[in-house]
Amino acid sequence: LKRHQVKDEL
Amino acid sequence: REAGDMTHLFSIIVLLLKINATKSCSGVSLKTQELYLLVFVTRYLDLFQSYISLYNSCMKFIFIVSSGCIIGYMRKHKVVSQTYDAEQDTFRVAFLVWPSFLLAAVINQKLSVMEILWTFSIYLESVAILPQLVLLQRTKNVDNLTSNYVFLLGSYRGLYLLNWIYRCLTEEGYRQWIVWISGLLQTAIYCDFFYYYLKSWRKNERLSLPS
Repeated sequence: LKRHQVKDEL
Repeated sequence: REAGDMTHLFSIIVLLLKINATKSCSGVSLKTQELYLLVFVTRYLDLFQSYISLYNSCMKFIFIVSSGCIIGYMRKHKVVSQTYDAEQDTFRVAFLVWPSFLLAAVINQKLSVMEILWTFSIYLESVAILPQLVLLQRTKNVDNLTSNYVFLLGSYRGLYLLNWIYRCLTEEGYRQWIVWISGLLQTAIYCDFFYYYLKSWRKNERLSLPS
């Protein structure tokens, strides 16, 4: 999974 | 983003302080608080499933617990619950919840339960403040802590807009249209409030919104 596809914001 | 997360956190602290110190929740919309709890619960379903960072997990946990806490105060606390303006807080939340859900079922990135609920939480968050804004408009002499709460909460998504612009420029392939458009709408809803908040702040007066 690429970094931007991860839901890393709240 | 950090500034956005912090204003979000501060907004909750300010609200909890107001309720706890004054033992009053007048001017606070229970409907908005319940919508926020629904937003957090449906968005952070992945809390135990996918791990991003300790920071993210802690914040998710804090957001869920604190909104539950505020609702508990407003519904169950024997002193605080007496001060809730139930007759004024009459926004029909079904008009926000169902359209958000239907939109999430139609416009999403992946047809799965988790993804639809996550998208629903994004759509619902963008309009969750409306019952609170309507209540503020009906309340004459809004107290400072309540208006500060709404200001901090509005600033949070506004600061996220800056974060998105920055990430879009610096990270290749960083696109999230659903979140961006919802965030833009969310921030736009506050514009009118910001205008009157800053005006009353400059004049050193209590906020009162024109009806």
